[in-house]
Amino acid sequence: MFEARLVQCSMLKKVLEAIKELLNEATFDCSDAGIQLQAMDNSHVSLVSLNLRSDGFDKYRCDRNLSMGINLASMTKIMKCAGNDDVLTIKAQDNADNVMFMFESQNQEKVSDYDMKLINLDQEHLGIPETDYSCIIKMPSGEFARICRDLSQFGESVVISCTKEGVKFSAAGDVGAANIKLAQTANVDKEEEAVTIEMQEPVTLTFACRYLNSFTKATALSPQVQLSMSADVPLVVEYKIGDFGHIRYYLAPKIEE
Amino acid sequence: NQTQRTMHNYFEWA
Repeated sequence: MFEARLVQCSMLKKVLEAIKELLNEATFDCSDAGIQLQAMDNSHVSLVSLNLRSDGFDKYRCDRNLSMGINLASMTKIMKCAGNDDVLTIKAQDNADNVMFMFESQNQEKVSDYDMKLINLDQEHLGIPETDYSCIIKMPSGEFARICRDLSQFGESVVISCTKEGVKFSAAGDVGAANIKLAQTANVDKEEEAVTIEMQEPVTLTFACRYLNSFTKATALSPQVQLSMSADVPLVVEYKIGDFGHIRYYLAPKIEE
Repeated sequence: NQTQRTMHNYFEWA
């Protein structure tokens, strides 16, 4: 038996928004520790890794490990039926071929349940080694989304260049060239507005804009985003999810032949 | 000329 209760179901709506542009379907692996998901986009250029710890839920029970293969378009249809303030309960029997989503209004006067068929998906995962990154940049997530959106007008690729002075995002194409430089913030009232850089070695890498733009669909999950970079390894774009855990996106760089 | 790498250039199946 699997059962997870979430008082504010808006979190799951935001998670779904954050993954459905990159993934058509995904396996949600449920265990005592929580819910995890790892999946690559169709072209295998990027990878999504989601971790929602069990202690973040208002109630969580998972008697046996359960892998739920879910069509994300179907799940989106169901989650659209929930109000943002509804209380969500997800339930599945062991070895079930369906999962139930129940939405209760705050005053408990309206209760809806939706039964969704599960699908069989390949269960293969990639092993991601622990990496000490040369540069770790933290910045407001809204600022990162804005930069990705603005630069995608100028080219298909963004060059991210990090030194101890700051981080530079550049794009070039038919229109011309664009450069956006962010320095570390000296003083900020709110931690979430800060730009901070931890640098061991300067790094410059090139990435496809359209994936970065897809990652920014997670902006609503966290006021800050963390970019981790080392020479010739995938970029990691991480959004913390409150008391639950995180969503991480890995993106393979473009390299000069 | 730039080539787009994939996850498989960096990570192995677990």
